[in-house]
Amino acid sequence: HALNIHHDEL
Amino acid sequence: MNIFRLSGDVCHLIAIIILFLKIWRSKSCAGISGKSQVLFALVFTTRYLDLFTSYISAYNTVMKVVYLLLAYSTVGLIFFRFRNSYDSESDSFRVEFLLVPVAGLSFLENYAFTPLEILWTFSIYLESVAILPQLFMITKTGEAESITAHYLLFLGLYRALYLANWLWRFHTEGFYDQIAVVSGVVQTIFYCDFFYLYFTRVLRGSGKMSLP
Repeated sequence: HALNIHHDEL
Repeated sequence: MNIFRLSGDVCHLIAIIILFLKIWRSKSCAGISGKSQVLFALVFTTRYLDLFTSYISAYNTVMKVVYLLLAYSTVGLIFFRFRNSYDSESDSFRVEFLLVPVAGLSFLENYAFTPLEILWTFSIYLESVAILPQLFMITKTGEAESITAHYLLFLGLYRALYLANWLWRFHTEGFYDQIAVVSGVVQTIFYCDFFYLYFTRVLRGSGKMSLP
């Protein structure tokens, strides 16, 4: 978890 | 996507729909905490700002939009359409006691110090405590209609299934979202007492859930 954080969960 | 995650999302959706239909059909929001519903609308709003910045999947986009629409519709029913039935006297939880610490914590403990990330973190922390005004209201009035109890059951199921989802993802992908998991565990703990009451009273009882 540094750059480009991708939160795919709802 | 795994079966726990999918069924968790579906339970979340069912919970929101149960609540919306209950208010819509009975033309009353008696026993429902408007404050909890405003907090949930705020949770979705601050979390789903990434609708504008990143595309993940059609499923992801559709679910986010549906959650947002239903959350705001429910708030609209409580505070506008059926506001005469809103029991503001019993809905007396002081939400600033939740919002201030949650906002503070999201500035201190986040993945990146950017507006979108801080708001995402805020939404995760806020969701873990957003049901407290509703639970407080039930404690205060001493009972909940069974349909309100079903709503809370499905919200609780959603939480429990997300925990299973995170265990699954950790074992299969090594994926571990610390902020979401810690907040999720805290949130699920709030439902434990309620689960006990639900199974001992609603399922065996007369339809209403009374507190001891």
